Amino acid sequence: VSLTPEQQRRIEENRQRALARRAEKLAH
Amino acid sequence: VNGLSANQNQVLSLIKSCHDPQGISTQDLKQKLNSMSVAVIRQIVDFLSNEGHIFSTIDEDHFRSTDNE
Repeated sequence: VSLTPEQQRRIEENRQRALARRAEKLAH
Repeated sequence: VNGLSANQNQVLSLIKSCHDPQGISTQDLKQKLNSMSVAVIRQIVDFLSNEGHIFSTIDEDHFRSTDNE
């Protein structure tokens, strides 16, 4: 399955948000 | 060890083991976790997402792990 550039962009955004959430949870 | 329940760890390791760019779907998870209901899987996926372990990809039904790359 190949993703469109728009899908790749959205996935990367979601990944960055999740990483930020993870870091925030670990900091508490 | 990581503060997750056995069920949560099982779901997380399945999501981690998938390396497709679009991730793994709830339906695929259900097929591999016959003992778990879709409702329970969705609950776990919500929790893992909220904790930042996983994130949705092409839609709200496909997931990837934040720490498998």
